Amino acid sequence: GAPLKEGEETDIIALKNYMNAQYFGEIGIGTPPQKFTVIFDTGSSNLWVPSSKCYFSIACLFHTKYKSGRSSSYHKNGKSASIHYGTGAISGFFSTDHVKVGDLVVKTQDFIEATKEPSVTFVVAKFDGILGLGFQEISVGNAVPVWYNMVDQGLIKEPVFSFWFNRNANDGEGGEIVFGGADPNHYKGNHTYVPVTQKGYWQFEMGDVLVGGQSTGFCNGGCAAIADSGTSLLAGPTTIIAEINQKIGASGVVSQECKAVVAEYGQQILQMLLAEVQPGKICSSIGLCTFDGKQGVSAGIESVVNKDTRRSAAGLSDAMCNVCEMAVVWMQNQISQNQTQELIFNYLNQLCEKLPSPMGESSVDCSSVASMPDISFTIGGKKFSLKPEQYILQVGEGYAAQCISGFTALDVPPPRGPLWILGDVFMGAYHTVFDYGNMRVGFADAA
Amino acid sequence: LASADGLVRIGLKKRPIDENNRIAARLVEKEEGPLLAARRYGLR
Repeated sequence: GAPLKEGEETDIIALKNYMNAQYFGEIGIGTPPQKFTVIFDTGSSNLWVPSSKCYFSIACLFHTKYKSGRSSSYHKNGKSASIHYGTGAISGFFSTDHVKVGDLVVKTQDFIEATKEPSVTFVVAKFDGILGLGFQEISVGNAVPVWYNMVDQGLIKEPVFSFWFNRNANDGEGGEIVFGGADPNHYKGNHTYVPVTQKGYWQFEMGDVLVGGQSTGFCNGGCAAIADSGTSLLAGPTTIIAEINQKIGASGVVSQECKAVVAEYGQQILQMLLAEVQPGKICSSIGLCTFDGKQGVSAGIESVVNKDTRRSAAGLSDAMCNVCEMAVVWMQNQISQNQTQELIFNYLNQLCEKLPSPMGESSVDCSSVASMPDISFTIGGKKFSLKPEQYILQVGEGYAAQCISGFTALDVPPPRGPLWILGDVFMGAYHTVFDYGNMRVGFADAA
Repeated sequence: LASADGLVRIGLKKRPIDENNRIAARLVEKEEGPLLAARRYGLR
């Protein structure tokens, strides 16, 4: 409830995991240009690179540093800045200089010279900095993003940029970002466009998510989604990720809270669903959540997981409310498939065991990839499917091969959520157009 | 780079996911885990 300070309202950025970011490009800053490898990140809006004045962060030892004294186009700004990412933070000060992107020169661009990069993320990162392609609304210090200046300075034909990620592991080419339009060589058919619903991020409305053609239910009424080139995996609500994990055999984290809710309240939830009680009111009716008219919120009650040692930790009771709401969705789905009571409870217990750790990775059996289901996302009324070979990432070769699910859990409560982050795993399959002029995002099959 | 069609193309490099990065990612998860877990349940 405390008021947010500048930059803190960008709590979605705080959930990004740059550790897994896979695609980088090169830019130049200053005159003559000093080269930096950056992530072109549609999920943030600032440009930052390490500063030559970064003395005490190990990360700075391993990366190229900007030397303002060597640039004839440098202008001092000096305003301090800090950005908090989930996987680390950077802080420093603003400077102004020319930025070379391809053969375009964006003049008088404000950017952050990072003087502190304390997190392990940036020590091992293969990139020097980040070039944000999001909107100014989420820009720390309200700095004008590079992309805005590109448009304002008339450097490109159309206010559009597009991404193509090359998913062909045997091909040396990593991908391409195109400013000013889209390269027809990199997509097939027409793009399906959806309007940007929350300016700041490239956020749009998404519908149901299907596993093997079957609805998961949770996003039937709509979920928000952000197209984010700076995130590697696909992140979405735990309710759905657990269902996906169950179908693809991904190992998750056993949740005691989940099993306790199924054991103690499962029968009650089932009876209420069969009696057609409004699903959103069930968890509050049994005392695990408080109903606020739209959704359940934690009642802050005591846990009954262990009756001998009753605890009143708010975190645990929140978890119970959360798990209860997931159980309702799962059960609704099972009832709609006419499953027996026994099968429903078996399935729920299986899902409890497949609960993913937040923003963590899940392993799967490489030999089962071929039999895993397609997973589809409904965008603009059209189904965008991912085949297992598109959503499973392989690390290593032969006997040393390990397979990782491209899905990870991320729960953002309303009104911002439920939210999906469509990272490189999705953008690798679908060529993505970011249309700034018409405030829309478009997807077409990648070529 | 810019071409006759007026588009500005920037080639991207791809870094494969390797074991070192996975270990580093786990370290980060450990470092940030409680915060992320809290966010997972809607706590600020």
